[in-house]
Amino acid sequence: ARVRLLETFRAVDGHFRRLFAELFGGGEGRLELAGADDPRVAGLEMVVRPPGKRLQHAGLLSGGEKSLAGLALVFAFFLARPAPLCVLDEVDAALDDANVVRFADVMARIARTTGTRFLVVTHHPLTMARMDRLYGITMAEEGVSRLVSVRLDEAVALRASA
Amino acid sequence: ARVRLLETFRAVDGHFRRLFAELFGGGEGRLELAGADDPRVAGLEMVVRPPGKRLQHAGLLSGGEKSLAGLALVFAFFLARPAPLCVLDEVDAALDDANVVRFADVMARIARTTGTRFLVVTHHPLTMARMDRLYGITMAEEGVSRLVSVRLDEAVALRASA
Amino acid sequence: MKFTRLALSGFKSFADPTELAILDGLTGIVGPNGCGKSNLVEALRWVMGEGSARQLRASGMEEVIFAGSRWRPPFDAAEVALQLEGPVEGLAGPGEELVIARRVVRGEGSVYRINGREARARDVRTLFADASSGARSAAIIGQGAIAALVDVRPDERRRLLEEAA
Amino acid sequence: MKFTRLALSGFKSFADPTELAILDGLTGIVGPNGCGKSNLVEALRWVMGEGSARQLRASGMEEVIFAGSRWRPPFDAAEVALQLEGPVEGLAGPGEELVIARRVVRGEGSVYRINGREARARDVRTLFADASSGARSAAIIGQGAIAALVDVRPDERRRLLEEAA
Ligand SMILES: Nc1ncnc2c1ncn2[C@@H]1O[C@H](COP(=O)(O)OP(=O)(O)OP(=O)(O)O)[C@@H](O)[C@H]1O
Ligand SMILES: Nc1ncnc2c1ncn2[C@@H]1O[C@H](COP(=O)(O)OP(=O)(O)OP(=O)(O)O)[C@@H](O)[C@H]1O
Ligand SMILES: [Mg+2]
Ligand SMILES: [Mg+2]
Repeated sequence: ARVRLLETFRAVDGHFRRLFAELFGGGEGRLELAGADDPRVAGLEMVVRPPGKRLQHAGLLSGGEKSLAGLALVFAFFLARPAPLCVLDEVDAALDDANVVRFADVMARIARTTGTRFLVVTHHPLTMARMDRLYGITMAEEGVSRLVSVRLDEAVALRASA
Repeated sequence: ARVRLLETFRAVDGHFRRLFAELFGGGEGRLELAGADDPRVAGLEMVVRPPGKRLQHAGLLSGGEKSLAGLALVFAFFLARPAPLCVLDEVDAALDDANVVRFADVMARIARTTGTRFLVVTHHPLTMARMDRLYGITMAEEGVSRLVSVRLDEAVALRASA
Repeated sequence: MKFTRLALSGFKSFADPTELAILDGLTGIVGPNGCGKSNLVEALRWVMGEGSARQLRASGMEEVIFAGSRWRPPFDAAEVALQLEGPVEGLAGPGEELVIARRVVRGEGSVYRINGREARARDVRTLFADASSGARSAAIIGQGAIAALVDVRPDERRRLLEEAA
Repeated sequence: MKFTRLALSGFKSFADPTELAILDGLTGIVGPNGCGKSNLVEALRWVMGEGSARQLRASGMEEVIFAGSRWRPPFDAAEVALQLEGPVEGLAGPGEELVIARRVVRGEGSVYRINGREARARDVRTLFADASSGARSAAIIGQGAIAALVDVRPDERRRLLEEAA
């Protein structure tokens, strides 16, 4: 079990480093097992440095930067240990347009690579534009949700309805 | 002190009810002092019902609905006890377009009414469009922030730079 | 294992029977604030065996039953069914269909079914957390949870590694 | 009391001296992820007497000193100055200018100044939390904090009421 944990850690770390550089457009990030020799009790640390900046503790990152770093970790797990389903609820809420595009590109590539099916809740038109299909949820009858297939232009309009 | 607390509570509650209806475009919200007779130890409860929905405990609200309810509370305090400065860091991140417009309208009216100065950090073009002026922050030199005055079209473009 | 369909009835704001086909690639779910997007995500979490009402923003598990609207009275029960395609160890061969369902009735607890036969919550959770094969079944990142991965304590983050390993 | 200007030097990512004029009405602050918007908000919180490094996303107060970039070495000190316009009880008459400054040097603590004269942290905090007059000076809602107002415990929310009353 201890060997398996270390193997998994190395696989996840390898993917995390690549994904971090891709999502941030540079910089470097890595994972570390720290605080104990036995990986089963050690802590999983995130060491991150956005492009052009100096290494500092990850808590100092901005809201958008933390979202990206979190996504790099989630996607790293998926590449190391693929799973059939990934559900993301508004993970792009804090991302600016440039980062949303990188996020959507990475997610699309993972879907193709691992065959994982994604359910992506979003308010972001740029994310919507990358989807293979869109479902809209409305409350035409007050207080009651209904699910309908929608096109991209309808989806963007839905954000504005109330 | 106890009388003052009750007075303030009633003033804040009065504003909260009006602001809730305005931000949600309907429904009803109110505040309650509960759990003790002495207001100095009672809890401040939020009772909320979005339009068309039934009364439930506020934890069940959606991310955007909680943001709006939180804003109704913050603004209610400002109307009851005006203060010269209000700083809001991305409070509109979870709001859809219809709610962003209502939020910006309410905020603009409060600024005019109470003379409060607002500093509003935002990624939302609709919020930017309501501002009296815009400052952009860039990192043209990597890792070093610089502040510049920007126009609306420049501000919207800034979201996309990296 | 493949996820192919999610069906809800009376779950939170989804009063009427609703079906979501889960297809290949990227499926977007959109709509205005409060329309039910996170409720849909929680329905999936719930049918997969979520035991904590707090994880569903509720203070008690019965709060996931449709509470009525301005025009409709509250319901007495909520049900969610999840259709899978095998292989699923011990339950379905390759390409074979498997249906997991959960139903909660006011005043009674939750009842789980696997292919129509009553099962324990534990059986459903084991199905989705097949630790022995090292396979993970699903990752669900709730609203507001992604940035928190950076702020959680290192030992909590390590637990994610253990679940994947 | 009126807030009229915020000046930063060496505070977090604001290495070079920066001035923000605080004018009437609504002022928007925009820019890409990680450019420094929340750092600017934290500079205001800091000069007004914030005592908890955790409220500034830091694990120690010295972390607010510019840590260097790819191209520049770290600084030894950070300073923020806030310009106010009176009346401010006991310190400035109507229309009179008042400057609050805070400086932290690596290996030493923070030093506060009111109009250039050294002051205690407590004096600065009292200035901004003038409980006796019932006046509030400022509300600062940090990133991610707005929805939390709905989720906090009722007694915590009541404390907000006390601060305003
Ligand atoms: N048991 C229930 N019965 C009826 N309605 C419910 C029930 N539980 C929650 N709701 C309603 O569901 C709504 C929240 O839905 P949800 O969180 O899915 O919205 P959302 O689409 O994710 O919105 P956002 O974009 O703001 O995150 C709330 O308005 C709440 O009143
Ligand atoms: N002491 C410091 N010296 C240099 N840079 C720092 C220091 N402290 C924090 N930073 C940097 O500041 C950045 C965060 O800035 P900030 O939180 O203000 O971004 P933001 O504009 O609010 O972004 P977002 O839109 O994502 O919320 C981080 O990248 C961090 O590395
Ligand atoms: Mg939601
Ligand atoms: Mg920020």
